[in-house]
Amino acid sequence: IVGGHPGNSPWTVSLHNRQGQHFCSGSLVKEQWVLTARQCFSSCRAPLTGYEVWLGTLLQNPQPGEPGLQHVQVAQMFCGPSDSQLVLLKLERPVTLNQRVALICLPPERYVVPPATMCEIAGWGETNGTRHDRILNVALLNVISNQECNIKHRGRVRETEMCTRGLMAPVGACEGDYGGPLACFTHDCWVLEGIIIPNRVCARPGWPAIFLRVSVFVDWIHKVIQL
Amino acid sequence: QRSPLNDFEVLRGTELQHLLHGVAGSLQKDMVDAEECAKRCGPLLDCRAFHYNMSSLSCQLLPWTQNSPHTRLLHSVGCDLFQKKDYVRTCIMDKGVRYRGTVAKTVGGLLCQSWTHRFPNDHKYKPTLQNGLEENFCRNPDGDPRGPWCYTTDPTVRFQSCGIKSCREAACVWCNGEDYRGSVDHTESGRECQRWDLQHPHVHPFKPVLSPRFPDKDLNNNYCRNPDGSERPWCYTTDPKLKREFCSLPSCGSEVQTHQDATFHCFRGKGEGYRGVANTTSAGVPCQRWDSQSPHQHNFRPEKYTCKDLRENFCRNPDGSEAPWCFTSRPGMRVAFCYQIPRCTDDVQTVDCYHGSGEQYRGSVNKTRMGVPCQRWSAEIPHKPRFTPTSAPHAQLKENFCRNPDGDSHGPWCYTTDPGISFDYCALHRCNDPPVSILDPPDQVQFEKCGKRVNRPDQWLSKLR
Repeated sequence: IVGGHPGNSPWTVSLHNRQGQHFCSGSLVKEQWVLTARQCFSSCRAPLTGYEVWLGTLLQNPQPGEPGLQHVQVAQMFCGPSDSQLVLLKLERPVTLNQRVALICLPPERYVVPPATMCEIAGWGETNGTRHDRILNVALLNVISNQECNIKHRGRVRETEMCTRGLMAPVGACEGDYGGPLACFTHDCWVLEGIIIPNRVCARPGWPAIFLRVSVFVDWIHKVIQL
Repeated sequence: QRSPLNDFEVLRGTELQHLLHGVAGSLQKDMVDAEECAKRCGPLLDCRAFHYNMSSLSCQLLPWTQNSPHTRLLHSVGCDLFQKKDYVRTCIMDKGVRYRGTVAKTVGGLLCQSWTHRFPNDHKYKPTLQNGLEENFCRNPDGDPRGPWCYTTDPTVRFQSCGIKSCREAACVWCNGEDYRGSVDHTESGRECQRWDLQHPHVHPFKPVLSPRFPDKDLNNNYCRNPDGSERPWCYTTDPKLKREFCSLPSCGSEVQTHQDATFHCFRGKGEGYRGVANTTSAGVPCQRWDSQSPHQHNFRPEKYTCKDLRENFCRNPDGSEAPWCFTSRPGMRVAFCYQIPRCTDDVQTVDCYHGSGEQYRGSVNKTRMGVPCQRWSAEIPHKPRFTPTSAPHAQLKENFCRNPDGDSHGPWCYTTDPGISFDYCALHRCNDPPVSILDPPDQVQFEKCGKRVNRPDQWLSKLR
């Protein structure tokens, strides 16, 4: 996260590959299910041996035995509809919810976040030197309408995507944050409205950032979890 | 400092069973490691292989290999099968004097005469354990420079070479040899290779047994390989004074980057076929030109990696990394991924289209977008369906055709014949009628429940700091 600050996001999980490296983030939507970005995996049938989610920590590479740390093997991967850029990961077993590990709820189907809503991104990714590497950083962003966003992005933003306002200072997600949450505070609750996906440039000053719009695919998420 | 294991090829987690002799071979106990077993088996002429059992630290010497009659390989956790290379390698080193394979036909297609026979061609050879003259297999008892040969069963042709290729010629190198799986185990200076599963005489990060970090690099035995994107296959050497050295292997010819592998606007898999023009990192830092050594020195010279298309400063993946990357123009940041390049979808070519969300689709496409055949709607395996032809008559759930009985907004789908994936969307695309927009929906839905977070005081964070 570029231009963020250390923070707390108990539904943000760290994805570790078989080399034990953090490579992406995800969001805990059910005790045994993590939502993340398709960009994080080389294919829908990538072998998952050795891939884990780590939760309950603020550190990118916590020491074994750190209090509250949980890590669970990824058991299965389900790719979302082709235009979704989404992946659902089923964990080998449910995680334990506590002060450090919490679920984030999903928005109603096709819900459109009103412009100016305050949202937050979180991740352990690249900070471009603006913050503390290796610990969880968060940054606050405001939602703008797709219409406004498409002025700058010249119509490239699709309805399955949503935008946040570009700030003059570089603030935004970057490599290593993909798959993480854009959580919006609505009616006294945090809701997973967007998923961090690669933009052409990280945290580009004055440019709206594009996220994946979760509400368009909530029906698919429920269906996979039920089936 | 060669290891006695260098004369063996290993099959991990494998046991060799002889169908006629139940338990075979002598059991050697308290073997510290497989090298101990190799020391025992190596000099014995009637030992051709051995089992090494890691849990009981024992090994079982075997007078046969997987090429012997009445044997079969079985999967066996905790047991590794080591077989003498001379008996299982299908190519020859030097003139093939040590070849003990089972080829029994000459280069002219003639069947070989058994070495115990004197007819139709008489000769002076007596099969012994030393000369390995066995059955009618090709051998080279006299060091013939043309390699292994045999007397033929054709009285008009006394003997003929068998044309078994040298290991160097048997497998050539495409591109930079990441896929080379040949059996050359010596470097270009003639030094023998160190086994990849040993850490002596040279310690190295490739640990094929302990951590399957390089599952697809075939780092078994001591054969030349290219696991790290070097310009050609290499190995660690058994010479303590020379850590690693390239191997001299013939090229298969000018690289043909098959066009269908090349992608230009997205990257597939790890992006080794990406040939687009993205030239900044995810963070927007411009890439360094590949033909430049500043600000970062490197070995990825375009002329050494002709099939990797290291043109200008485009993002590429010449070494099998996770994704396309480049050296950056920023002195403090050597390399970075170009994750801003979208991934190509895995989907197969769509063969039909549907209107709206496809609830009225009545076509006969019956495979998922990944190409997996659909399960019949009337079947109950591998997935017990929630929708059946009787429970959803409106949807006309015929055979295993793609349908949309639940009005899924993402289109027709089906239960799949893959036990691991209950359902998936189909190899169909939306016809060109514009989808219903969500941005001005009939009504703004509100929330009933939500996720909470205890906005705990900063004591945790401050302690962390």
